[in-house]
Amino acid sequence: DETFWFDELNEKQKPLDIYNYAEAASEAHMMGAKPVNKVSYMTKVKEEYYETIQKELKLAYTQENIYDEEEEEITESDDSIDLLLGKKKKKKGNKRKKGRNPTKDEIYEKYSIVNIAGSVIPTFNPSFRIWEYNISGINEETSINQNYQPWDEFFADLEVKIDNELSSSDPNENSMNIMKGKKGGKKKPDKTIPRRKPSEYPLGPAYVEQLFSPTKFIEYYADLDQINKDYLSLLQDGKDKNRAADEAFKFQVEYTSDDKPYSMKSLLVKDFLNVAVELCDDSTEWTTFLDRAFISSGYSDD
Amino acid sequence: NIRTNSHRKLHGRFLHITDIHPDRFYEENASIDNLCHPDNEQSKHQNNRGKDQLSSLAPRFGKAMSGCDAPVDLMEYTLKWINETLRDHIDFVIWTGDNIRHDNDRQIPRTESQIFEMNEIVSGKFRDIFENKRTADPRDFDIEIVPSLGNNDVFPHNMFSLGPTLQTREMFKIWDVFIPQEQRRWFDRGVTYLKEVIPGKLAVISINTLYLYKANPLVDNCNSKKEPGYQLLLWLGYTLEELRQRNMKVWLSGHVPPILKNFDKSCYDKFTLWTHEYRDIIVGGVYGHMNMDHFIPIDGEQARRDLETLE
Repeated sequence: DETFWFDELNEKQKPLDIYNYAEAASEAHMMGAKPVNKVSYMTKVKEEYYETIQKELKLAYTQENIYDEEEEEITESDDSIDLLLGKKKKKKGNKRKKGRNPTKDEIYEKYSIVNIAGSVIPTFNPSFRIWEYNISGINEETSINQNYQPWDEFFADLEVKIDNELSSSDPNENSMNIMKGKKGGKKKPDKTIPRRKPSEYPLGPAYVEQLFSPTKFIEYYADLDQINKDYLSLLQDGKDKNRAADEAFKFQVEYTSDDKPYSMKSLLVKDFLNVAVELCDDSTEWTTFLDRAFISSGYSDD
Repeated sequence: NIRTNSHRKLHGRFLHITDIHPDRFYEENASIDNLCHPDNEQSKHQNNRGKDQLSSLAPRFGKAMSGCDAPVDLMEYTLKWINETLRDHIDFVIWTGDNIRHDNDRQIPRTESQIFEMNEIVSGKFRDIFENKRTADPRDFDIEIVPSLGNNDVFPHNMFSLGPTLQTREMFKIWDVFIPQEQRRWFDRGVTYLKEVIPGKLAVISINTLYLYKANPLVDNCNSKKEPGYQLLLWLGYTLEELRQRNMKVWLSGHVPPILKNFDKSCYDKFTLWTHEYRDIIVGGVYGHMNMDHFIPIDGEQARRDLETLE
């Protein structure tokens, strides 16, 4: 029986799953240790994410430039405005279909940004962030719609909906039945996969400047070496521990999102993607980016 | 605030703070090699070596890149600085977890009660700073706080199952004043909730990312209804749709960042796709865990292609 149990367990846990879990668990453990290989990690981020975006956006730019040139040629060679517009439209349509590469606006739209923060624990220096966001016109927005059901009713209904959903057949079981050739009927849609955004909903504050769009951030940090030095020096000057601590301890601005060398005028998705491209193109900017990632601690992989 | 019928001025700013990791065993002048924990013989020996050895001793406010957790003083002075300098200039606080030391000292392994206790202490400090001191209502805050669960806030670390469990109940007790009352039942199941930080207009969703996290041994994927991640994504979908219907915007927040390195692939693809398809209302996502300040763009169209291929 024991052998059977073990075989079954092995079958369930493929080696790859175990490896994935072990790797993730080891990485989680390392979070509490001295930082190692963090420059390598950041280089991977650059190679796997930023450089992909760089390639996509450069292709889109090139394509759009070719486009503009074609349009200019048409303008120069034709006198008839009606004909010109007709030709332009035709050319534009053909090019878009033929190229199949997304435009830069389409690229901006398919991405979301995961903002990963510096910590208070001094893995590097302690830090936190203040985000600023657009509140202009907040009072002009339509007042709160009272017609919606109160949140308590919504969440009570939601629990019932989820329980009903969970008690119906499993999408995986359906797939298994189909694979095994059993009659399982039509596979139910997996409700954890969203439908495409209906086109009538405009892009939100992450993509187009509007109410609640993030506009700027301020990264604060505590220079621990300096603080500890100042503290000891104040103690030597005869101050008591509490007073010395009060005077020595302070956070200061490490940088803001609009600081050079890769200043961001706003914090829309396109601004982050453009910074990603800049970081690939400019080694000085990348060095600054790394310094900020490690909260001005001077960390390197050596 | 509809509940308290009070008004406050908006500043257009919020604070995101994460991974405080206060360590009550951190001791000034203990050996850094001993994780800044007291080791009587070693500490005595090193203290006798004189000032030239000061660099290997734990300073009062912590040492960057030493591998030590945060001294309690670092937490205290950080929150004090925030209270004195920023409190009156922000609208809400997103606080993304890990409020207890790492489990990295074999001589003093963490216990479940220590984890709850420290979480309670830190939670109390946030409450003290941001509560409305002019009222006796413990749920009335000048500045709303939205905490989320870190992988070190659970015992054993990384491991967290679907509730109701002792741990989900404890977390509810600790965060009682931060969690909207109508969501306590769901919180007890999933430690995920929604908070309106500007009523009727802007919300923050606190996501229990441990249900999507590769390093949680109780998570296999997000495809089966038995999986906690599947249930979380169901909740997320319905909730995002409700926010869309109400014409509200929302920030996503959580401890473990939703990137491929951290999330199970099916959980990553589905989560990324929700983020993408609700791009009309999602303002952004803020996370902690990795201790490094950076950003990662995630591709919603790629996530859909990968899911369709799998299908």
